[in-house]
Amino acid sequence: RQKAFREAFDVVNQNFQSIFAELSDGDGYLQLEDSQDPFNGGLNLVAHPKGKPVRRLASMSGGEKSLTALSFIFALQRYRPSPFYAFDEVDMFLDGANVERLAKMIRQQSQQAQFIVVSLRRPMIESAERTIGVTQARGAYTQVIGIKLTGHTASL
Amino acid sequence: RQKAFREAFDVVNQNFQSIFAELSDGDGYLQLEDSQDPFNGGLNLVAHPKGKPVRRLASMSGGEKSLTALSFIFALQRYRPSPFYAFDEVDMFLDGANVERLAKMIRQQSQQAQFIVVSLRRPMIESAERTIGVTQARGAYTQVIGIKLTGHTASL
Amino acid sequence: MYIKRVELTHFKSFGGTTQVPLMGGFTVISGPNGSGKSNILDALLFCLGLAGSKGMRAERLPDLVNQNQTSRGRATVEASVSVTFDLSDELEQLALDSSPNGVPPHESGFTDEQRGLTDERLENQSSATHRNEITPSHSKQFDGGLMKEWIVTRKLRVTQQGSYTSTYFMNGESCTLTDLHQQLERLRIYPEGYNVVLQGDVTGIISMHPRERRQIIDELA
Amino acid sequence: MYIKRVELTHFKSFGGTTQVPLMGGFTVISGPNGSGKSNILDALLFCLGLAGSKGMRAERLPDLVNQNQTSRGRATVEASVSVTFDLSDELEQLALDSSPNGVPPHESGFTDEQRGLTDERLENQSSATHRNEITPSHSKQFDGGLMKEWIVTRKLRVTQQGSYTSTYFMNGESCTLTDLHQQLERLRIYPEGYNVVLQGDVTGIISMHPRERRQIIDELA
Ligand SMILES: Nc1ncnc2c1ncn2[C@@H]1O[C@H](COP(=O)(O)OP(=O)(O)OP(=O)(O)O)[C@@H](O)[C@H]1O
Ligand SMILES: Nc1ncnc2c1ncn2[C@@H]1O[C@H](COP(=O)(O)OP(=O)(O)OP(=O)(O)O)[C@@H](O)[C@H]1O
Ligand SMILES: [Mg+2]
Ligand SMILES: [Mg+2]
Repeated sequence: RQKAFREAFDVVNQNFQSIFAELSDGDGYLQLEDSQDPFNGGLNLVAHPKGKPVRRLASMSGGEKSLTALSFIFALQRYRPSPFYAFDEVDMFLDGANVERLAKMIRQQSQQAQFIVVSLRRPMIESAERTIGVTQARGAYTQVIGIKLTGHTASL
Repeated sequence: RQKAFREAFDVVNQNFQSIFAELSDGDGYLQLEDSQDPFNGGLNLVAHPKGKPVRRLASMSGGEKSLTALSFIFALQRYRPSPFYAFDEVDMFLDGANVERLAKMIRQQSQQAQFIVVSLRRPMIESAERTIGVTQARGAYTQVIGIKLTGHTASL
Repeated sequence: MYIKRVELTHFKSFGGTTQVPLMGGFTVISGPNGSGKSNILDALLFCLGLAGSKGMRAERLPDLVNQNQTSRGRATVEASVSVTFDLSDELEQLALDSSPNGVPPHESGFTDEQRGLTDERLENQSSATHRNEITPSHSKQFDGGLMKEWIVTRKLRVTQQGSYTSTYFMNGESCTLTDLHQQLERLRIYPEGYNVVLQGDVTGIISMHPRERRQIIDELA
Repeated sequence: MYIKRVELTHFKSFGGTTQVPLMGGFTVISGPNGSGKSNILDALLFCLGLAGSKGMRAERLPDLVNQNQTSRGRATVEASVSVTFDLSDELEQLALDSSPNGVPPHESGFTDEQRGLTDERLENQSSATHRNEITPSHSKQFDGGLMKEWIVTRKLRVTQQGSYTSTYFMNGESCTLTDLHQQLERLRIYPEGYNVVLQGDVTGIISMHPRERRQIIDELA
């Protein structure tokens, strides 16, 4: 069981390092609290966004925390992909440039899995292959409209 | 003491109703759990954004919750203003149209108090009287630049 | 594989029956505040049994039924969600995985043990050659080459007094939540999976306890 | 009144001494992720003693000192923040409030009791005519017509071993946190005030307990 964990940990760690570098333009890696006996301790994320010196996770900014958390999720995905990923406004803390980076990475990862992403941010909408529009008129029910980025709108 | 509370409650309630109507285009009011003996119960917010039927607060959407919470804060402000308000990304859940509504209301309320608002959203930046730009170059410290909306930039 | 359709009936802000057609790859859902975007994700969680009522912003399951249904004073109201998975690639993938020389299992006549199947996710896999050995409900799941679509449905019935029942179905046959979770596991969909991130939760991985974080890797290993 | 300047020295991502000039009305602070925007609000909370270290995303106060200071291996490092309030309007306002016929107190010679001052926030108000009756530190605060600016400073010193001291100052004179909070209350700035909403906290009012929410009105009444 330790061996299986070790293998998983090493792969996810490697994934995390390269994904973090791409999303946060910095260095990050996973660290076991007890490397001799992993099950005796927990798992820490060490993050240096933009090459900043190491600091406790809690003191990172909202945007930095989001990118670090998402790097971890993508690192897990590359190791054991789920068939679909559903993200609800995971870009809410990100500045425009970081929304673009995240959108590019999702576009890349979406070759291996389905991504359904709720977002209000333009760079995210523009990177998707298609958009589903949702509205609710006063006193009415939710309506759904499928919009393809070719500009072709289909109502359902 | 009950009398002082009653008076405060009535004023804040009235404020909340008109502010909520403006921000959420709907009806909202404050409700005491025990109207005979207020101190025996708590205070509920009843919110019908866009005239939707009443529902528990928890089931509101992220944007609806934000506007309801901000309406309460502004209602308190009109009753007992603080000299300054500092908001950090309170618009993170709001769609573009609602960021505009909120920005207009802050502009209005800023005649009675100082508002310092951290935001990444364009309609908020465009409604402010001035913007302070903050940046941190790689390996350097935070730098602050004051930018007036007349396009005049001053570094500090 | 991917989800190709979610159908919502009387679920939260969706009145009547609404189809949300989806495709593989990268789809964005957008629209004004309060329009129902997050409710679509709640529908996925509801149908696949991946979260409790609080995880869908409801105090109890009956809160999930569209308000108009409930207020019409009918004796019993019902809400349901169906999720249709497109399996055409997955089948071929599962078939290939189970055979060391790349020949699909139902064409080679070997038993799973002979093929050296060790992945426990495949041990329930039925195939045309083994149908007799496997329980009827399984034989309908993931039949080699025969099933391109897999539909999961969940119905919630609420009586006027407020009591309720919830029933799961796979391809129209009722099943237990445990059955459903077993099948979902074979597709790598887990209740504690990190593939669904709800509104406001993205930084949760940062604030969680280190041991909890390590367990995420345990479960995948 | 309004905050006209925040000066940060070795505080979080601010090295050296940095001025943030502010004006009344509506100011937006913007910039890329991780640049230091929220740190400016943390500086306000730090200086005015409005939050504990966790409320500023630090495990303990020493974490607030700029990393470069700490890593230079000096025996003792120091971080400080000063907040300058512009009081020119407030004074006139306070003066008017305390006098039923609108005449500023220091011009009328009546005692506070004679003026029917009941607002407990004004009971510490010193004015030129009363200076002898009031403790020295108060006589420097809000003197009728004499003080247009009020500067609050907080210094944090951390030794190499990691122990630390924090000192508050009002207009250059050291004071206790209680003194500071008393003065801030007169300006309607409270530690549990809802005038500061930190990143991610805006929906807190929705998820809080109803009794807690009622107490907010209690405190203002
Ligand atoms: N049982 C129900 N019946 C009718 N409407 C409901 C029910 N449950 C929730 N709603 C409504 O659904 C709306 C919330 O929808 P949802 O959370 O999906 O919005 P959203 O599009 O995600 O918005 P945001 O961008 O603000 O997050 C609320 O207005 C709520 O009143
Ligand atoms: N003691 C310290 N010394 C140096 N840098 C620090 C210290 N404490 C925090 N920081 C840095 O400050 C940065 C966070 O700044 P802040 O939270 O103000 O960013 P922000 O501009 O609000 O970003 P966002 O838009 O993502 O919320 C982090 O990168 C963190 O490393
Ligand atoms: Mg939502
Ligand atoms: Mg921030």
